[in-house]
Formats: sequence, structure tokens, C-alpha cells
Amino acid sequence: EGTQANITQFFGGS
Amino acid sequence: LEARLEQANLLKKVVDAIKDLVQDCNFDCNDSGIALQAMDNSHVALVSMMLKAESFSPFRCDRNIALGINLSSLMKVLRCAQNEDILTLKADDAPDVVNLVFESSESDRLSEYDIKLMDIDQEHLGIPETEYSATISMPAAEFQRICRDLIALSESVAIEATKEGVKFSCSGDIGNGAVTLRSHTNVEKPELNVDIALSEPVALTFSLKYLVNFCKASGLSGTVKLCLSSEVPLLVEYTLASNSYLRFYLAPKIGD
Repeated sequence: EGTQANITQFFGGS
Repeated sequence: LEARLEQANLLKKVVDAIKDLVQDCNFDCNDSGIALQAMDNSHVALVSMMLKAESFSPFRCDRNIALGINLSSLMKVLRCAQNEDILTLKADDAPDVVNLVFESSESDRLSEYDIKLMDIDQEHLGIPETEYSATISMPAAEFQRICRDLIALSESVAIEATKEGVKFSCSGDIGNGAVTLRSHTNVEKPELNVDIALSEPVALTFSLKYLVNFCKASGLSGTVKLCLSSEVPLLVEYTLASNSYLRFYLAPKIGD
């Protein structure tokens, strides 16, 4: 079913 | 800050919808409105709420302030409001508390509560503007039903948008399940419309427990919007009046 990704992999800090 | 909401119910529903996902949050107040951004503990989902100044009447915020609030405390206080009550939020420049006043429009009752604020050091993420491959609008209740039905079979759902429609499918120990929706216009009941805007086909897999959690916002809007692009988080958006919104982002499952 795949590995659960993390939100911070996509949205950087600002 | 002084912000008056015609119906306490709006804030009650928003907080109720997100309180199981995120616990301590900063409510960032400035002259454009009240915003909240928070990730769940596992950093898989992100909540982004915006209550625009136009959603309040009147709205006044002279200085940018962050109100660090525990959502279960806020919910305890919001439960003290009748749904139809007028709600006014007030806070000083460097506040220790946020003040909530509930006024009944029918009686002369006025209730007043203070909630102690917390210092929350929260990472603020930049959410990039995305041109999504697929944008699906559908009845919020329909999406809720699909998620609740499929979680009985599996932990994950594959969402596949093609020009044929959008397919939600899952497979688990007891077997498989799939629900396919096609674009559909109901002239008499436009709230039942399903609209699929597609620039290219996309298929992604997501954890159903988060989607079921997002669906707690179904009472806020008749329609939900799902936005998908390959290998980026799914956006689940509930639009509120006056351009306000409650958005959830969910990181996909990647691999194989």
C-alpha cells in the first residue's frame, strides 16, 4: 500500500 | 482584537471538526481575519483555516496577535453557547486570555468566558500554489459516506481521477470495494452535483482514517472540493461564507 509520506516533505518552512 | 460572529455555531463546528486532529493551535489574528495552521502529531495531515474579516461584523484587529489555544478547552467553552447565539471574541494587545461573549438574540442572557492562552511554538509551513491535475466538487455527505464505507474494508483508499470519472477503491482482508462517481448535473438539486475538472489523469493512495477525520467538517458546507496532483498532498476543502474556508491537506502514500 506504499509508505506514508510526511507533510513536511512537500511544504517547506516559512 | 474584537470580532463578532452572527452565529457561534460556525466556530463551534470548525473547532469540533479539527479538535481530534490538532490539539494546541495558534489563532493568528490580523486585519484580514483569523487564521490557523497546524499539523497533526504524526505530521501526515495539515489543517488550514481562514475566517476572513468579512465573516465577522464588526471585525477589528489593531495589532497582529497569535492566540495560543488548547482546542479541547475552547470546545468546552463553545459548548456553553447556544447555536444561534452571537459570539464576540476579544483579546488585548499582549493577552493572557481570550474573552468569549455569547449573546442570545431572543433573550437578554449574556454569558462571558475567558480562556487562558498558551505559548505555542508552532512551525508555519509555506503551502505552494498548485495547479492541480484534478479538482472534484461533490456533496460533502457523499464523500463522508464513501470514506466511512471503505474504511470498513481497508486502511487505505486509492483515488483515481480520469475522464471517465473519479474512482475510490480499496482492498483489504475481507475483499475489495470501489465507488465510482461521474460528473453529474442535477438542475433541481444543484447541491447533488458532481463536477470533475481534469487536466491530466491522476491516481494516489491515502490513509482513510485521516479522510474520515476530515469529514467531521461535513456539517460546515454542502459541498467538498478534492484537489489532486501526482505525488503532492491531497487538498480537501470546505468553503465557508465570505471566502472563509477550512482546508485539510493529506500526504499521500508513496511507493510500489
